Amino acid sequence: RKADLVMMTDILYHEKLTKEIPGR
Amino acid sequence: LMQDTMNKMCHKKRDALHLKNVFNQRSVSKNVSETFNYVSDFLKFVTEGYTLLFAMEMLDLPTLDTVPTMTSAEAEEALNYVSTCIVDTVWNDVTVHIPSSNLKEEDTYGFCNCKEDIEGAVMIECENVACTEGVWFHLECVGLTEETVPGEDEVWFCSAECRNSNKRSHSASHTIDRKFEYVKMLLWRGLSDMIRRNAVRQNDGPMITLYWKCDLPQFIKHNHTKYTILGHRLIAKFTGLNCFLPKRLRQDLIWNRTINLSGGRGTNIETDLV
Repeated sequence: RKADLVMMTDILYHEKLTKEIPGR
Repeated sequence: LMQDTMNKMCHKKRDALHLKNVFNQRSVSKNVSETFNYVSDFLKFVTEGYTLLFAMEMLDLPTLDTVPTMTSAEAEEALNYVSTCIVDTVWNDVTVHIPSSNLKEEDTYGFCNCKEDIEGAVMIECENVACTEGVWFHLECVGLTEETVPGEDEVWFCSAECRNSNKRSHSASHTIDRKFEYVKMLLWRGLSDMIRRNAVRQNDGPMITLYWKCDLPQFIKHNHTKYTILGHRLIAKFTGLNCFLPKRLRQDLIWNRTINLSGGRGTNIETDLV
């Protein structure tokens, strides 16, 4: 489903971002 | 941040401006504070659109309604693969690099290999603008004399690395696909906006705080002094050793950041928007 793709991309983006923030 | 995105997106005859006209989004204006909700929806629409177009391109689907012939396991794998690919492609490095040269003492002589200020010595400039060795060199230090120095029309490089990197940067500027770079920028900013929106809808306080943290470089870069100070103060209030707020106020700052007008899960909106 189209919505799944957008949601999945969103989740991966979030994960990648939070991984890169120092001092979490 | 959304205003910055709009400034970049709708600059001159960019795609976003074209999309706004094609989809008849007349209420969307470049001034975000006037039409916040419309801009927010438009940004979401554009981001979703480009994400789907990306997937169509990768899976070789001619139209949006084409159903790819694959089993559910394959579909799940494809979904993971496509999403990862999109994120990796549009990804921007979010960490800030401070060049070590900025940290040196100011009075260090920055030119030539010898790093010594020789009075009256004739110097020659390396043609590579990004030369890391010092850009200007004493003739003696690079084995030249006033007789053998290259003419004004001739180019001179201090090393083979500088010659090669100069060639690379020249050829790179011709091969950059500006359209693609624009779409990547758009998607990066769009997804960035989307995850922040999700955090607000869920009233995910720790995440909102975390996003403030990663927005700081953006605020500094775009000269948003007010938000830099606000963000910095907010983060300082409950992280690290400098955390100076009592527990109750800290809880309030983390969890009392949104308002739910209509009730139900995932329907929170920003307090300042209300």
